[in-house]
Amino acid sequence: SQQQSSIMGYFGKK
Amino acid sequence: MLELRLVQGSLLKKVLEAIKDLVNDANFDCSATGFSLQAMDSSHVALVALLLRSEGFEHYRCDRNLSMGMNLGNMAKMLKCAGNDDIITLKADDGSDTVTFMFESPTQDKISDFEMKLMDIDSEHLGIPEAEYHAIVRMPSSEFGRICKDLSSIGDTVVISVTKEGVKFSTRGDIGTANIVCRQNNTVDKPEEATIIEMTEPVSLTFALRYMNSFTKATPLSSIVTLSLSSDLPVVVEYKIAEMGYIRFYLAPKIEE
Repeated sequence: SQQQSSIMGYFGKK
Repeated sequence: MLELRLVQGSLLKKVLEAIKDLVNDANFDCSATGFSLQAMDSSHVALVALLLRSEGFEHYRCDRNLSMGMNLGNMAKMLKCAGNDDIITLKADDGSDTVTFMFESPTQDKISDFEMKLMDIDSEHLGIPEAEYHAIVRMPSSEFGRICKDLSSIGDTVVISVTKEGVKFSTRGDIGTANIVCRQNNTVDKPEEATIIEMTEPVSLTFALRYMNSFTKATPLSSIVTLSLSSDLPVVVEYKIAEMGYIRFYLAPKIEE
């Protein structure tokens, strides 16, 4: 099954 | 001191309608560049980035960079009180904990002031890297909105696949499956009705339809939507705001466990 990823896994904190 | 006068006030009304259900509270940042916002939804699955460039305002005064925390639901309530043809001016004094929205009717015979309380919002900006996308699909925003709405009556997720044949939107649910293919079509009379696909390699990604449907609330802002896809990145769903900037929604894909 598929799981929702988080946007924070792609874009780091500035 | 901040004073931003937007002749086409309906743009700001439409922007709020597009984002208020996705994000509850957000900081609006004001600088010499323009009026902008970056915020995630509460689940940290989607991110919205808005830019209204200073040149797009009839009058733009921003003496120093300012970040104003607003509840978007409340802001939308206030902007709903502006007429579609009204000129909207935002005003804030340095150090003030309120922002004022002034609405002027086109004939200047009705002028309204709405003052809204600002709030302290702890939010950090995320760095969005410049990326080369594997596929960029440009299509009528109304068509994209229709597809998301139709598919969400069948399933909860959409698989977006781009090949040189076209862009395919697929879903499956308890009652069955659905596939919608849009082929490249740039021979139409009106450029806003064209579907244009630029692809360097095929890409296929799965997304939650709930978020896609939320993004399509920006449809009144632009007749064209652009989807930028790469296999290892969130999709970018962009609505350009004529002569002013853009609203971009980033959505993290669903991935195999």
